[in-house]
Amino acid sequence: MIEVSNLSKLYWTGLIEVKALRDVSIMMGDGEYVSIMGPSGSGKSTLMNLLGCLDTPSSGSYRLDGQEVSALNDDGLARIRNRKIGFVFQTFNLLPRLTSIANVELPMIYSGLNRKDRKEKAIAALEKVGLADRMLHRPNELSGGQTQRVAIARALVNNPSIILADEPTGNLDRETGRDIINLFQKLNLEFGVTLIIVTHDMEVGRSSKRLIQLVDGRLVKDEKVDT
Amino acid sequence: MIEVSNLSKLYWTGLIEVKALRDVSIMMGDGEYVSIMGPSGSGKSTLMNLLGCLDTPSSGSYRLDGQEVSALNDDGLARIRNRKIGFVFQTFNLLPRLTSIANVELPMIYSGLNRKDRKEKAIAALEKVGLADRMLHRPNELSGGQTQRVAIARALVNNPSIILADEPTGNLDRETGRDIINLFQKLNLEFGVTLIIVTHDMEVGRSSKRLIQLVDGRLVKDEKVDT
Ligand SMILES: Nc1ncnc2c1ncn2[C@@H]1O[C@H](COP(=O)(O)OP(=O)(O)OP(=O)(O)O)[C@@H](O)[C@H]1O
Ligand SMILES: Nc1ncnc2c1ncn2[C@@H]1O[C@H](COP(=O)(O)OP(=O)(O)OP(=O)(O)O)[C@@H](O)[C@H]1O
Ligand SMILES: [Mg+2]
Ligand SMILES: [Mg+2]
Repeated sequence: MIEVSNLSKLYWTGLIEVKALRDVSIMMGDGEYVSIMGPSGSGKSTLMNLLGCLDTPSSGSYRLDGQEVSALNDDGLARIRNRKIGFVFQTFNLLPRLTSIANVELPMIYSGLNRKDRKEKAIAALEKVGLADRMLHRPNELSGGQTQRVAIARALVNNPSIILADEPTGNLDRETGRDIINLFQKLNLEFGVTLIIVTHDMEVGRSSKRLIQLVDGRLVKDEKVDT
Repeated sequence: MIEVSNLSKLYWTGLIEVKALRDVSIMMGDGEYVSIMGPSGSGKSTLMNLLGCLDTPSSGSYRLDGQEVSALNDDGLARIRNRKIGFVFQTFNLLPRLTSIANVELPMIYSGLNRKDRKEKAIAALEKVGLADRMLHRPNELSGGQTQRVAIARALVNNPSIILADEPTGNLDRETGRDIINLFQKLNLEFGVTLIIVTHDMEVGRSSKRLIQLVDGRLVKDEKVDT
């Protein structure tokens, strides 16, 4: 359950204030499948960082499963992120010195699983994105789309109840992109995972159930997708 | 004039050999406008790095304006890159501690221009990609698509005769992506700049004059685009 109310985020660069998000309000139930679209610089990643508990708002309220997130300290935020949320970053954010499999294992470090189980789950996640044969490659030994898919595998490996994916197909060819979207849809339909996907791709937007549009930091549209 | 003959690139990860490019041969005249497409991992960025003199092949020949590039040392490669080529990286590769304007000025450091002229040209390049109002922002203060556009501005600023752009619209909404492609087309039509663009976007591919397809490191198709 996601309840966002009048959420705003301001940045200061020198003396200039950038209103990245302005009074955004959204209600989302469990198991929803929402895509967020809008022009470059309209605030999509900023909103994702707030939803993903990676940052706190300048004003407004964000309740996740009844808990007010903007009131939490760093430890509280970290705990929610680890337990509930799988995040695919727009710029992948893999650790450059670790192999693919080590990068995918990372979210499980505090899960209490032993080494063998973490390894099995990491391999299974890499297989889901078609990269089991690249598990020993480091990020600089992977193509752009392969790096993106390792980031996706890492987001799935802890079986999160919410997946936040910031442009997960931006570096993928059409066919690989469709495989990834089918994978996400399967998680949503079979396991009730809540999906929030930022995308520039109309095809990805149309495969979701609800479409939210941002322009200049404001929410300008929030509609069901007609199938 | 680009003459690629039986170009191959092998990578070694541990004991495993990855044939990233296999016997690729291409001839390109000045002022051509070519797009390169193909599945994730098919060798597009590898080919771009070889064409951009950022790397040397494992075998085969690459002659740029009559000069055998694979025979050059690092200094020779650096000189060609600086004089002739503007490169837009798939992962932008901006310097994180520099502002947008400083990042865009970087290629001009060895051009002999004074500080005032470099600054003017950098601002003009940022205006072309719609980001003059972000010139003092650093990369972590920019959206994904803004970072991509700063990388594009940096590639243009030295007026190169060849632009190599590796997925230049991957993080841009449709409209901003079209602005960028129009900008590239203008450079090609008005100034005869040779354009080589890797893309996953059919619309970008269709706006070029020639389409090359890679699959598994091989060139499988090389055709004119019917308009
Ligand atoms: N740390 C920061 N400091 C200052 N300004 C910032 C910062 N982060 C983002 N911005 C600005 O806030 C605005 C929104 O950025 P955001 O990354 O949310 O856009 P976006 O919708 O994800 O764009 P894109 O589609 O290009 O990825 C942009 O204009 C950007 O320049
Ligand atoms: N430094 C490296 N060491 C080992 N393997 C590498 C290295 N760089 C690339 N590869 C491998 O070479 C192949 C081609 O990579 P390349 O980056 O050229 O693909 P691409 O066509 O650009 O893919 P994408 O569309 O995903 O960006 C991939 O299978 C990749 O894993
Ligand atoms: Mg973004
Ligand atoms: Mg690539």
